[in-house]
Amino acid sequence: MKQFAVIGLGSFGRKVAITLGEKGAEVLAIDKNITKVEDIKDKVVHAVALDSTSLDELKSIGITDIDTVIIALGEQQEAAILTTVLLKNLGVGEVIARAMNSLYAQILRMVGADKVILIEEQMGEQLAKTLVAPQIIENVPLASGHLLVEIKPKKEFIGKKLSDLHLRSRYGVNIVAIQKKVEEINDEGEVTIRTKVNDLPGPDDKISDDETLLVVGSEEEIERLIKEG
Amino acid sequence: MKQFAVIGLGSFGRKVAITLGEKGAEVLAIDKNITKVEDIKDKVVHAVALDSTSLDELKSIGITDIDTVIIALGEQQEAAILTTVLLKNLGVGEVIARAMNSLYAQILRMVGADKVILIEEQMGEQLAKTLVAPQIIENVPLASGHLLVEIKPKKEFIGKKLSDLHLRSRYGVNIVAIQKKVEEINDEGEVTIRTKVNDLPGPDDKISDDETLLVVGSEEEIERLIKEG
Ligand SMILES: Nc1ncnc2c1ncn2[C@@H]1O[C@H](COP(=O)(O)OP(=O)(O)OP(=O)(O)O)[C@@H](O)[C@H]1O
Ligand SMILES: Nc1ncnc2c1ncn2[C@@H]1O[C@H](COP(=O)(O)OP(=O)(O)OP(=O)(O)O)[C@@H](O)[C@H]1O
Repeated sequence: MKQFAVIGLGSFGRKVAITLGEKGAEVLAIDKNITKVEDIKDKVVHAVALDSTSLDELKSIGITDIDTVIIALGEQQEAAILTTVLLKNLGVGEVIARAMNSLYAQILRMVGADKVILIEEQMGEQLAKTLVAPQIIENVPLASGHLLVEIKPKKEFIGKKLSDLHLRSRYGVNIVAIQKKVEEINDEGEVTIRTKVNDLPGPDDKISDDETLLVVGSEEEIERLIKEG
Repeated sequence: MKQFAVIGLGSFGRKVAITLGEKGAEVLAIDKNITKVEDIKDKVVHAVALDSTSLDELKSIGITDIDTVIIALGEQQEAAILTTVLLKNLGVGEVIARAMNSLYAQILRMVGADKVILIEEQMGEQLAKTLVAPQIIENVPLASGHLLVEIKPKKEFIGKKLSDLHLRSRYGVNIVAIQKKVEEINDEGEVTIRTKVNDLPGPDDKISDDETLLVVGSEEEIERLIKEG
């Protein structure tokens, strides 16, 4: 059973700790501010107030037994650097540190962080990608160059059989699923929208205008599919 | 040709603007600090220094013609609120605002933001998910409950044909692709690692221990596949 600790309960650290707890992981939430510790007590197994830049305080809670420590000190980068070194000296297996910018990312790696996270940069890139290709509802990088995307089919695709579209031979993309939003009435008599997924689409399946396609392909293939398809 | 503007060139806003520019979009980068504006001039089409809480200054750059404005003022939430109202009053189509926390998210929506983004919360959740399921190398929510995941195959799967594993009938998951990392020597004589993707796996394909499976299924199906598979 893997044990986690999160140091720093700002918006990011608190969310990491709570989500880990929700997924059933054993989490130790740490912050020097007792109020932050009190506020999270009902959502995680353990929560303790301590200063992570103090070797004695880290030792006192047996931090060496923790497999992965997430340092979520965004503003306090000096404390993040000190804490990284102390944790690695104490033999903690994996230290993941939030970096404020790429210079701090370099420093944190140099002093031993196994992974660094640049939150603002990563979210900025994710947002820009969703904005620039709105037909691409979901844009997921899979591995070197391959993406999974959810796209709204072009007018020319509507009503046609998948086999007539020749997506694989023409554009080199693989169709993973056809999705459709349907209105349903639940037990309380409320109208809800549910997404039906046909994730084994056959050659005779036709695409209607209220459906979207999930396809896998390289970035070039998908761009071509969207532009020319 | 869709036009974007980004107000606030902190780490997040700057990254949004630059990534939009890299993707070929027309971006107007805005910050009240002239140094931030100067630093981004070579990476975006337009960059201008102005105070986004000033109606006159917004009018002077014809912000009404912009389709989507991203307000990337993370700390300056009062300015974010004022700017949202001014932009909507000026008739800007879509205003996307970064919120510092859920209370500000509520306020920004109330005063007209079409979308709000909670960067720290979203990244916190993403990080926790990758940490809690390391066999799940990539964990992508597709639509209500369906995920695309990349998983390391269990020992029992290695060397078996896909048709013998009955993943679809036993676990209800659809295999999208089999991926393998291969070492290659590039033109400079350096050894590089490239990921080969077989994204039309056939029933007779076997899984080797250096390959990973990309599967689509509901959260429950995938959990069951990982636990019992
Ligand atoms: N040395 C330390 N030991 C333990 N906790 C600390 C230490 N220094 C700061 N903290 C705590 O870390 C938390 C995050 O601090 P920081 O100022 O880095 O926040 P932040 O990066 O702005 O947070 P977020 O962006 O996630 O909202 C605070 O709750 C603070 O009390
Ligand atoms: N009224 C305003 N008009 C234009 N730009 C502004 C205004 N107020 C602040 N800015 C600019 O917005 C940028 C981001 O400011 P803010 O203090 O909100 O940063 P931040 O949220 O901490 O950034 P990040 O987390 O992305 O690094 C700064 O460069 C600042 O000069």
